[in-house]
Parts: sequence; structure tokens; C-alpha cells
Amino acid sequence: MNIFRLTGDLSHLAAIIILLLKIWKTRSCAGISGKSQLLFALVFTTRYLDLFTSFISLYNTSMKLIYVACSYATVYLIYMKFKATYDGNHDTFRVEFLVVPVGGLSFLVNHDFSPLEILWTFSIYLESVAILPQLFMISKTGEAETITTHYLFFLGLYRALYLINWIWRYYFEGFFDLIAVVAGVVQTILYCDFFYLYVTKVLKGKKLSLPA
Amino acid sequence: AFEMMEKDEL
Repeated sequence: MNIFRLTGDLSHLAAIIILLLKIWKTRSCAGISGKSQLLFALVFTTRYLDLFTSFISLYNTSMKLIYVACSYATVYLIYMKFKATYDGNHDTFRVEFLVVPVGGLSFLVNHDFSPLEILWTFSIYLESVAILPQLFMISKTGEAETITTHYLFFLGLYRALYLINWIWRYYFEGFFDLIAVVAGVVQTILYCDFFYLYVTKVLKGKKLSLPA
Repeated sequence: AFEMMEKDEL
């Protein structure tokens, strides 16, 4: 465990908590893509099945349980408790265009052709593109609440920190996971445009709105 | 085998 990995995990946790608190405090999930949140719940579910087969550490197990629980809580708030505030009309990204190719790819390119390994690979590939419905929604409405941009910032920062962690681990531990690294690079690239807007607008106190 | 290689990352 190095500092980049730890801050990456904490950044991921911060993102998840920010989103939950935003929805809970405002009693509204306006501007949030339920589809992205469903995809993240699917990502955590398929990735953390090893909770049943192996024990890494107390830290590892607790974080996995927290991520899974929070992602299901978020989905519950969006599709059940605060369903009336869910902006389904603008959440129109076709998720099958992500899930089907990603499913196919995870069968073709994986470390080992076993059920859990394929599901883990599927979750890695899916996570890299799971934010697209949310970004699509923002591009459609042309704006995002500031708290939503903080959520996206921490969510993007997490994988960027993991990239540094992988460079670190490659040099100091000889650890290298090509599938995770390539997917992590793709994932981080998808956030670059948003990072630019976050730094140039949100951090200067302006609302994130896109030119018409 | 119904298991995956050990993954220590989240």
C-alpha cells in the first residue's frame, strides 16, 4: 500500500459519500444519471465476488463492503425513495451499447478463462466507461450543480491516482496488470475534458455550464 | 476453477 493507492481509495470513497449526501440533504437526485449509478452498482457487484472466496485484509474487505453498500443505497435513493426527482428524460444514454461490447471483450481479453476472473475483467472494463451516461446527461442539459462536479472530480481523481500507484508498484514491486492499466488510462482520459472545466470554472467559483 | 487470481486492489 503506497500513498497514491491510499489517497486514490479515499478519493473514491469521498466521491461516493459526496453523491449520497447530496441526494440525501437536498432530497433530490436531479442532474444525476441513474444509469451511471446502476452501472457502478454492477461494477462493484461483479468485482467484489472474491469477498466470498478470499480474504486479503480487514482494510480490503471493509472498503469493498462500504463501496457495495453505498452504491446500492445510491441506486435505491434514485430509483425508489426520490424517484419523483429523477430526471429520466435527460438520462437517455443507451447502456446496452456499453454493457454488451464490454461483456464480449471481457470474454475475449482476460487473465484467465474462469467465471470470477471474467466477471472481474468485465467490472474493470465497465468501470472505465460507466460514467458516460452521467457525462452525456451533463452535455445534454448543458450544466451541472457544483456539488455534482465535486463528485465527478473525486471520482476521476481516484483512477488518476491509481495510475500513479501502478507506476510506483511497477518500479518497486514489479507488479503490472495490463488489463487494469489500459482500462484505467481510458477511464482517466474520459475525465480530462471535465477536469479542464472543473479547474477553469468551478474552482473559480463559477457554475459548470456548457456553451450552447 | 471457480475462483480468481488474488486481487489486493479495489
